[in-house]
Amino acid sequence: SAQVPPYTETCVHGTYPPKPDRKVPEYIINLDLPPSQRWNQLAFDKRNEIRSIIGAFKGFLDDFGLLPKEVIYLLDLLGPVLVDTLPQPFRDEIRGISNATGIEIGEITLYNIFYELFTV
Amino acid sequence: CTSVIAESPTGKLYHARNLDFGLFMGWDIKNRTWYITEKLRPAIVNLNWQRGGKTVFKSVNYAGYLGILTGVSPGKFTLSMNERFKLDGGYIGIIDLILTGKGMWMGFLTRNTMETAQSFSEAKKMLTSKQMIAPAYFILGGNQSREACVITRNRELNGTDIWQMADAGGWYILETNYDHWVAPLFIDDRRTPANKCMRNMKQKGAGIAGLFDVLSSKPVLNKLTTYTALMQVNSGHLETWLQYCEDPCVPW
Repeated sequence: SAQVPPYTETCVHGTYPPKPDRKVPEYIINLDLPPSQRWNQLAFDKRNEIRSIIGAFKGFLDDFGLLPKEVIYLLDLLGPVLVDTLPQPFRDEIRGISNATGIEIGEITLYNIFYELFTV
Repeated sequence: CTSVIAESPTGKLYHARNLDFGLFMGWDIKNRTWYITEKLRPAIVNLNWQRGGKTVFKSVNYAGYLGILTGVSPGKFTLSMNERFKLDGGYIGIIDLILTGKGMWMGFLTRNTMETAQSFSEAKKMLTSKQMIAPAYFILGGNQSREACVITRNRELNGTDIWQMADAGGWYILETNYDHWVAPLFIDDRRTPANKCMRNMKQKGAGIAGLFDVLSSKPVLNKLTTYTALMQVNSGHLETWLQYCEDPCVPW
C-alpha cells in the first residue's frame, strides 16, 4: 500500500476546493476577557477531543519510558505549582482550560509543552 | 511538515502549510494510520483573535494548545512553524531552563509574536532574539514582494540562519524538516517532490488552489498530515482543510 523510499512525486491537479465537510470550525478568542475566561467555550466544546489527545500523549511517553506513570502522577499532584512557573497570560489561560474541561492542570501544561518534549 | 510561501505574478504573497504530526507514536495496522494523528484531527480549529471587536490575528490551533503553529496577522505578516529535530533539543533546553532560567517555550514565543509584532521585520526580530527551549524552523512572510524567509533556530541564539526568498529561487521558498543547506534524509524527502510540483505549477499558478494542489500531492501529503492551511496576508484570509491520505500513501 505504500511505495518504498525514496518517493517519487505525483503532482495532483484540481483538488481544490475539497468537500465542505473537511473545513474546520472557527472560534473567536476575545483578548479583552481575563485570560482565565478566554478559552471557556472552545475548551468546553472540545473537552473530549483534548482529553483524548492528552491520553494518547501520556501513553506514548510512558511506552517510550520518557515519562513513566509515576511522573504523570506527580505531574497531576504538582500541576498547580508547575503552572506557576509559566509566564502570563499562559498561566491563567491553562487554569481556565483546566476548569472548563475538568482535566488536571499538570496535564494541560504537559500538552502545551509537548513540542519541547517531542523534538528530542 | 511542509511550509511554502509563493508570490503570484501580481506580487501577492500566499503562504500555505501542511501540518504533519505523530511519527512513531503508534501505528494502527488495521486502518494504516498513526494513532496520535487521528486523535489530533478532530481537535483542529480556526481561531480569530480579537481585541476591541477587531481581529488582531488568525491562527489554526489544536484545541487547548495556546501557542501558534500557523497564523496570519492581516496586512502585516504570516507565520508557520516546522519541527526541527536535533540532539541538542527539548530535554536539554528544559534542564537549561531549570538551571539557568533561560529559554522560552516555542509556542509562547510565536503567540507573543502574533499578538504584538506590527510588521514582518518586527516579527523576524522577535523570532531571532530570544533563547528557546527547543530548536525550530520559522517560515515568515511579509506583505511586500519577495518579503519571505525561513529562520532556522537553534535553542541558543548562536547559529541562527535566515534564508531569504530571493536566495531560494525567486518566486517561492519552501521548507520541510531539514536545514536548507543539507540534503534531506532520503527516506523522508518531501522537499524534492514539493519543489518539482511547485515548478510544474509555475508562478502563474501561485494562489490558493495551486498551493492546495501542491500540498495534496504525495508524499508531501502523507499519513501524518492533519491539515492544510492557506493564507493570504493582504486580505488576512485563512482557510484550513482537514487532510486524509488515501492508500496507497506513504506513512511519512
